[in-house]
Amino acid sequence: MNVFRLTGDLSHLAAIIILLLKIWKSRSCAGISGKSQILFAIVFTTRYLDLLTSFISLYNTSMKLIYVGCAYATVYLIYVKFRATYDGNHDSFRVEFLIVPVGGLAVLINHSFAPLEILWTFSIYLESVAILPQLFMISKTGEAETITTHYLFCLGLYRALYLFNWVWRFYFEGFFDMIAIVAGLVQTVLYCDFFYLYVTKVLKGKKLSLPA
Amino acid sequence: WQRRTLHDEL
Repeated sequence: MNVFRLTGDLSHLAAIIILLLKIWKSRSCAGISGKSQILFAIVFTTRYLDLLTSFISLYNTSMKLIYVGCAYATVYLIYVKFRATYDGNHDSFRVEFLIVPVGGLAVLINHSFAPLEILWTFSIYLESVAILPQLFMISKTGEAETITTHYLFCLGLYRALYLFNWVWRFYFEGFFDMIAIVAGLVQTVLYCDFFYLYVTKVLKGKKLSLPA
Repeated sequence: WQRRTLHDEL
């Protein structure tokens, strides 16, 4: 555990909680891609199946349980409790275009050809692109609520901090996981455009809106 | 690259 890893995890947790609270307090999930949230629920479910097979630390186990629990709570709020506010027409990204290639890639490129390992690999690849429906939705509507951009920023920050974590672990522990690193790089790159808009608009007090 | 099946990160 190093400072990048810890702050990365906390940033990830902050993102998840921000989104949950935003939906809960406003009683609305307008502007939120339910598809991205379903993908994240799938990501956590397939990755954390090792909760049943291996124990790493109390921190590790409790964080996993919190992430999974919050992911399903978010999906529940969007598709059940506040379904009437869900903007399905704008959430039109075709997720099968993500899930099918990602599944194929996980079967082809993995650390070992075992069911749990393939599911872990699948979750790593899927996480790297799971935000695309949300970014697609923003590009379609041309704007995002400020609180939604804070959520996205925390999520992107978590990924960037994990990159620093891997540099650290490579130098000090000789550890590197090529699959996680490549997928993490891809995921971070996807946020770059958003980071730019966040810094140039949201941090200056403006709402995030895209030119028509 | 290392063959690992114990993933200690989140």
